[in-house]
Amino acid sequence: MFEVRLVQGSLLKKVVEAIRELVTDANIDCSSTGLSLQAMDSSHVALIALLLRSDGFEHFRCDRNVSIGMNLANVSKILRTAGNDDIITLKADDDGDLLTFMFESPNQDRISDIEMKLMDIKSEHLGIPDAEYEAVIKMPSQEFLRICKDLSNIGDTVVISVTKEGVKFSTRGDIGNANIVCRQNTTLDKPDDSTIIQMKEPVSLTFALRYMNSFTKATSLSSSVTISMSSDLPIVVEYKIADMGYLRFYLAPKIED
Amino acid sequence: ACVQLSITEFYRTT
Repeated sequence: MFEVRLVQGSLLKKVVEAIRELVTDANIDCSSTGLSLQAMDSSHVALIALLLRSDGFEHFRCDRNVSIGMNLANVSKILRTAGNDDIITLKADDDGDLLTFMFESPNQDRISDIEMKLMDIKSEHLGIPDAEYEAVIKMPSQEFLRICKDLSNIGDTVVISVTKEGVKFSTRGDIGNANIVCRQNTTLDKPDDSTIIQMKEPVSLTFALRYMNSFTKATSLSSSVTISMSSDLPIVVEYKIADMGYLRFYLAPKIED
Repeated sequence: ACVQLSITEFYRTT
């Protein structure tokens, strides 16, 4: 038996909206630890890792480890019928091929349930070792969204360079070049507005802006975003999910031919 | 020109 109840159902809606552009089908792995999901985009350029810890749910029952295979476009269609303030319950029998979504309005005057057919998905699972990154940037997620969107008007790729001076986002295109520099800025009364740059080594990497823009679909999950970079590793763009876990996007760099 | 690397070049399949 698998049954979990999430009071802040809007979190689930936001997570699915944030990843459905990159991933069509995915397994949600359920264990006593919580719900997790790992999936690559169809080109194997980006990887998504989601964790929702069990203690963030009002009720969490998972008798044995199960993988629930689902089409994210269908999950999105179903979750769109839930109100933003609804409490969401997910349940599945051990041997069943259906996942039941139950949506309860806050004052319990409307309760809906929708059964969704599950899929058998074979997915490649990658082991991502913990790494010490050369540079870690924490900045307002809205600012990162704006930078990615603005640079997309000029070019297709972004060079992210971290130095003592700050973090520079650069692009070049047919109409010209653009650079945006963000400096460390610790706004003590509003920690969510601050930009914090921790750098062990200067690092500069090139990425496809199309993917970066897709990651920023997660902006509503968190007021800040953490970007981790090392010269020989994919970039990690992480949105914390309040008291529950995280949504991380890994993106392989582009290199000079 | 830049070549796009794949995520599977960095992490091992478990």
